[in-house]
Amino acid sequence: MVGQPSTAPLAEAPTSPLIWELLEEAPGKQQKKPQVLGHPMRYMLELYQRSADARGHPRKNRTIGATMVRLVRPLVNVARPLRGPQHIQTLDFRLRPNQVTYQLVRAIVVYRHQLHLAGFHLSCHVEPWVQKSPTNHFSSSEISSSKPSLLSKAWTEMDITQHVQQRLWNHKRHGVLRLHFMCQQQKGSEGLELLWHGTSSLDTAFLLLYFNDTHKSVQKAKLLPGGLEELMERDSSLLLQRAR
Amino acid sequence: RAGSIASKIPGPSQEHYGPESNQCSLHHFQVSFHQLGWDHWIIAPNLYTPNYCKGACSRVLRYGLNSPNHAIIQNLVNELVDQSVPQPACVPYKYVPISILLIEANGSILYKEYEDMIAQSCTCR
Repeated sequence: MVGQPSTAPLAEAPTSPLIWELLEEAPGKQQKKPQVLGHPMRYMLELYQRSADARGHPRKNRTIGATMVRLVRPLVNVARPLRGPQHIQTLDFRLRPNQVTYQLVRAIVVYRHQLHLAGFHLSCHVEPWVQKSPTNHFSSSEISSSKPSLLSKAWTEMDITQHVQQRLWNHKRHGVLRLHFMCQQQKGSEGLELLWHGTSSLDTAFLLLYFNDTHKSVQKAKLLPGGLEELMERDSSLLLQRAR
Repeated sequence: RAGSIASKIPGPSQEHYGPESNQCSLHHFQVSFHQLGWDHWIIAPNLYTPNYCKGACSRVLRYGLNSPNHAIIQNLVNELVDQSVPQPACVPYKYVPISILLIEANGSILYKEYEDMIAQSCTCR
């Protein structure tokens, strides 16, 4: 199977839920570790350090609000210049089919709202892509807040949970969330066209999906209060009576 | 006969029955994800401490092992009725989760809390 590690012990317990998850998520061992550098990795490392200690124990005071967070990077798209001072980069985020056991609780797009390219300062924002729509803007109900990202002052986080849930979340196949990353030069427009050549791999935005596990195992019931162990505390003769 | 066994059950204030080193207990054990063959996609943590339970579940289950009633009965059955019925085994009682940061095959980065990954205490059952 694609992505199945070659470690033999994993194959011995195919019915274990953990093993199935790992088989789905792990890249094949023969593949090199996917290289994810830059701001996405830095963001997730900081998220991890805030949420767990060095031994991997979840911190009691963690504020992550979810048991799983997936950072999705956009598929590479080439920016296309427009007339005037604006440039648009199309960002496609490929979303996995909705797993019944996980509930989406939050979707955040993190993007650079300030960009510096070859001495030019650009202001950027993110908008949804809706086919054949005259006005491609997030409605006030689709976004709840924008705030500076913890990454740096040049980054902003925008909550688009409702937008994702309404349009994409109940699909059973892979869906694509398409956003437009739009930038314009703050002063003048000369040279902007040249700037965007080769910026397809620029680290401009990524998507964060927060999930809670709805299929957690039921908390085990406590031992019956009238159990034998309690009786042993009092008197072994009582135990003798029960055994009879 | 049950009474002769019951009379040997130590209470909470009494000393443990038998040499403690052989009794069912939690053992610290640490592995790296490299040893498990998963280091090509797990970013953090570097080390993982699953621990394990090992030791004898004596015919008299000491107080504090959190053994269910069934384990006590099974011990009696093994002792008094049918020796082919096995004695209870030393296994984990409580677990705690760990958080893992990993890279998926498509380049996405995943933070996930996995339940029941570390044994925290043991029981005979």
